[in-house]
Amino acid sequence: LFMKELEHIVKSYEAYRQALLSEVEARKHRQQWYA
Amino acid sequence: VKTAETHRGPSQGPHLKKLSEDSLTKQPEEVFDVLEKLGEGSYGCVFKANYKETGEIVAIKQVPVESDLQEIIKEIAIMQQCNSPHVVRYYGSYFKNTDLWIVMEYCGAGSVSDIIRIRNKTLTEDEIATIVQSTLKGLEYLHFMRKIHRDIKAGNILLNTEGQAKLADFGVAGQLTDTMAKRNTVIGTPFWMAPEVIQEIGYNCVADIWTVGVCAVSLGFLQCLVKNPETRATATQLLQHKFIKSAKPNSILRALIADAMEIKLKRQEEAEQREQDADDDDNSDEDEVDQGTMVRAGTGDSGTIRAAGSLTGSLGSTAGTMIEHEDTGTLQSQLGTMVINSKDDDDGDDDDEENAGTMKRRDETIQPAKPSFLEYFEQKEKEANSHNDGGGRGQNNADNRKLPGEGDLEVISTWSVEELRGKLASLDPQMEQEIEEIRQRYQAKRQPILDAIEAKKRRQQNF
Repeated sequence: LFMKELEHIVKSYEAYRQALLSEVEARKHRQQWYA
Repeated sequence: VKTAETHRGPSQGPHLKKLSEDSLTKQPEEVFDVLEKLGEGSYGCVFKANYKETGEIVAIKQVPVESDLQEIIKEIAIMQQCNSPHVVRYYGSYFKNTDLWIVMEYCGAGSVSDIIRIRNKTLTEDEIATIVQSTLKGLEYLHFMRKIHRDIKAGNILLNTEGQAKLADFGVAGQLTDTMAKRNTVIGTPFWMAPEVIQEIGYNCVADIWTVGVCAVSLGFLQCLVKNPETRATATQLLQHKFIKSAKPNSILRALIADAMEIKLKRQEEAEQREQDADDDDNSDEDEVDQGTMVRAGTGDSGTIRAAGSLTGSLGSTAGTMIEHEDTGTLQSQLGTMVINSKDDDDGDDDDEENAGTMKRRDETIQPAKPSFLEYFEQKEKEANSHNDGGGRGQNNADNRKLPGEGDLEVISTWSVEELRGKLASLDPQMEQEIEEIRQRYQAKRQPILDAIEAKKRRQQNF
């Protein structure tokens, strides 16, 4: 159960990190495009 | 389900007090004819047997010596000290090869929970009043002896064929002494446990009265369920209650017992017939002589096995460890007796079993269904939760943290780049903190189990 919960936490954070990174990338692209 | 661990048959002939000296020196198979298997518990099997010397029927529990004998020894000691028509009697014990044979009173109708299950019908108020009356008499006696049963429930109340109810299964019972007027060990079957047992604030005999109350809750016999143990009635006081005083004699249970026994017999016969048919099919290719021999032998053996199978049929799946059952979802469907010995049990308890910190689930006491009042409370809880949950974020428990739910990631697009970078930077420490929190949570769960294992190892070495 511990490992399952641990895995879940790591996966959630990983998904969240990817979402944040994608958003940062998207903003960069948008800024470049506007520039 | 404690499937009729001890049974008592028709009371024809003199009531056996204990086995004769002569009988106790012989090999058990010379003294008894083992007739059939009655059921199986976590400690071994229970058989119905004929005591050759007097022709009386007894129940024999066969326990492998390598199993946890402490609990069995305690059960024997408690039964041995009791002399009441409302408590199953102990007649004597034998060591036979690797088994301990415990000879006890036989109750022909089995446990009250068996009867309910077999008939698929709950009891009438009259029937319950009669059974609760005998139960209270048994408890009045036990409490007078300063013993606490700690696991009163329908599965541990046995009926003989005359309708007399008797308390059984003293595996988790406790003794109060002059130096210890209260106990702390958390013992019992979760839904039946008194609040003071769960709270580990110390409890005494009236903890048993709460469990009687849970048994009778559907009848509104609520005097048992007074949360404050100081003001909760005693068995003696409850015997004066109108509901109990007006209880009808044991004879009103005869119809119910006859009905249950008839259904049981019919099912047994049907199962035997099915088995015979299956054997006939299996052997259809063989020659006739072999066929006859095999069918007879197979039927004889399997009849016994099947009987036990049917008795234990509702035990559910193989029990897991307590760790699994800490998951509340699992616990709700498996109501086994639970023994959690509090680590800080400083009550002067001289009981090795309890000091050893054992934590157990006992398969044989698993009940198939949860009490309906709990379903009611759960429903209420669900309703309350759905209210509180209002804007539900679509997160499960494990995900109940600082992160937005999976469906709420669009919130990200509303943040500035600065905020996004800030979130990214704090992500790792946040994750580490969460991991540390769950690690601590699991460690807190794991520690008592490790302590219990360690204590058990020590005890086994001593033994």
